[in-house]
Parts: sequence; C-alpha cells; structure tokens
Amino acid sequence: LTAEELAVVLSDSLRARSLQLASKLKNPSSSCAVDVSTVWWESAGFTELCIVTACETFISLWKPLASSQWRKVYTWHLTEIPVIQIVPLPDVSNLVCVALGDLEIGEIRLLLCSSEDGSLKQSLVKTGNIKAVLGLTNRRLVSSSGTLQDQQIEIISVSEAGRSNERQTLMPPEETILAFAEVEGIRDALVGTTAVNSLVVWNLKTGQILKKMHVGYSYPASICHRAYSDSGLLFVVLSHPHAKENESCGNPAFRMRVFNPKTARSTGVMFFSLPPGHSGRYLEGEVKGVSAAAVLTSGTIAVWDLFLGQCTALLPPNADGNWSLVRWSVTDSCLLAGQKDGSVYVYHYS
Amino acid sequence: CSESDLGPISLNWFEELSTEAPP
Repeated sequence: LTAEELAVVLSDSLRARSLQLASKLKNPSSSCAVDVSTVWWESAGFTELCIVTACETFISLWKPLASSQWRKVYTWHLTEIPVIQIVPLPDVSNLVCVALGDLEIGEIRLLLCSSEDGSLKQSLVKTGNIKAVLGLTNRRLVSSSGTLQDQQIEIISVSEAGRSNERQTLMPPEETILAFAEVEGIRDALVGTTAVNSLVVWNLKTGQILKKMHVGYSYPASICHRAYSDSGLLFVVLSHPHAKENESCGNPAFRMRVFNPKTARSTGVMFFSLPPGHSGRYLEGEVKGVSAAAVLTSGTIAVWDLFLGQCTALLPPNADGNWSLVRWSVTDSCLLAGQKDGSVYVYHYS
Repeated sequence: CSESDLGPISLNWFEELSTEAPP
C-alpha cells in the first residue's frame, strides 16, 4: 500500500464502528426502567462485571452467565422514596450508589451485600435538596445541595463497608451547580456547570474556586460530561438539554469547548451532530473516554467518536419500541440501551 | 506560554490559579 492508500484504509477502519447486539435482560416484574449501570462485583474470589438495573422501587444486580445470559442475584427494595438514578463510582467494587427523591434528589444511599451473612444492606450517606451528584475516583462522591443562598458543595469519602468517612466542603459559587466532571490530566481539579451557564473550576485539595468562566451560549443549563486538561487548556464536552430545535448549526447533541483558565476566554472546538438526513434532539446521554452516546427525541440512540468528531453508529428503535436510556459500560466497549418497559440490551461497540 | 485568541496560555495554570485564588 502506498502512504495515501494506507491513510484511506486507516481512516475507513476508524470510521466503521458498529454496535452488535450481545444480550438482552428483561426484568419481568419491572414497571418502568429508571437507570442502568455496570459495577465490578467480587464473590468467592472471582470478580466479574455485573449490570445494575434501577426501577422506581428496587435496584437489581445481574451477574453474567454462559451464552450471553444474565441472572438476577440481588434485589434491594427502596419503598419509601423513588429511585431517580444510579451514581456510578468509578473504582469501587461490591457497592452500588443510588440517588432517591421525588422531583429532585433527596437522599443518596449505598447498597451492598454483607460479607458476613450475605444479607443485603443499605446505608444513608446524604440527605437534602441535592441538585447534582457525581462519583469521583478514589472512592469519593461530590454533590451540590441546598438553595442558592446556602448551597453546599460536599465531597464524601466512601469506605469498603459502605459508610461515609471523611467529608470536605468546596467553596460554593453564587450560582446553582447542575453537573460535575473530574478533570482528566490534573488529579485535584474538578469542574461544574451552573444554571446560568458558567463553568466553575475547583481545587479539590484546598476547596478553592480557581476560576468561573462563561460557557458562552445563550440558552441556560449546559451540562458538563467530560473535562480534560491538555497543553495548558481545559477541554470540556457539554450538552444543552434546553437548546432550541431550529439552530443553524444542525442542533448538535454534544459540543466540545476549550477554555483558557488563565484568561477565562473560551471558544467552540467541535459540534457532535447527527449525519445528514437524520433528525432528533438530545434527550439524555453519557460520555466515556472518547465515546459519547445520546438518546434522541426520535427514539434513536446515536454514538459519536469525540476524537474523530463524527457520528459512528446509529441505533434506531427496535420492534419493542423507542430507546429511553443509554449508558456506557465501565469500559466504553459496551453500550447498555434501555427501554421504558425495563428491557436492557447489551451491545458491543467495536 | 503562547499567545492565541484565548490569550496567554500557561501549562501550570492549575498551580498558578491555586496560588492566586483566595483560600
């Protein structure tokens, strides 16, 4: 192959990502799927990647069996307050963190199985009017809670026994924090996006606010999904759940914006839009590594490669209905696609 | 540091802002 031919082959092979159906989970008693996630679970000296499904009143843990089957092994019942979301903890095994509440999160609980007698346990780690929560590396959770006047940004460390150990507060900005992202490349940096479109940068060690920068869009409530620091600049992947549908730039599901934290100046880097001929507005989604996935108003799931800047796969609704949830596995090689009836489909992304 | 539309860039922005920001 000549250099030009090799470049074409490489380029084509990079673009040709596909989603292959691997297995399906059906929760027979489920009323409505709320969330899905994955967690490493160790038992009898053997650790495997398990799937966690959330319905309004219970959380189930599914272990893999041979021939792409899954077996429900544990179910925690949460009957007092409905489940709102699962909060993945990136480097934690044998522990599931969930957020509960009515319209907004009122409680964060840890779910585990006792190593002594095998009984299922729950531990309350935080209560309050919680606006945003994110699982951080090194067994930590960050949350924003309270009203604008008494907003509390708190880091909670979680023990192996499912208890909250140390607590540390970060300086609150004068704007409501709606989402957080750890900054890859800088161990002690955290960012958050606010209700009036600012990006706040904290030093996790000292709790200081280092910078508050405007995201630069007219519509409110941008959500940060991923942030990394490179060459002295801060790159942030954002979604805009309240973006208008008739935008001239093709109504992108995600955008990447680059900030200079020294000057607070920023500029757009890339839009992640649907290929021509497809339509649909961003409903919800997740970013992991260089992969971004979103459920669109059309009921389709779209996947983008953030490095290539391209939509690499589309998953239209199947015979059972529209997609309502999309999550990446602990690694970004597996995609979990959920429907309202509680069905979860596992796809290999390669 | 280099100059661009984003202004002067510092590879040590995190440490520098941590020193400058109020405790």
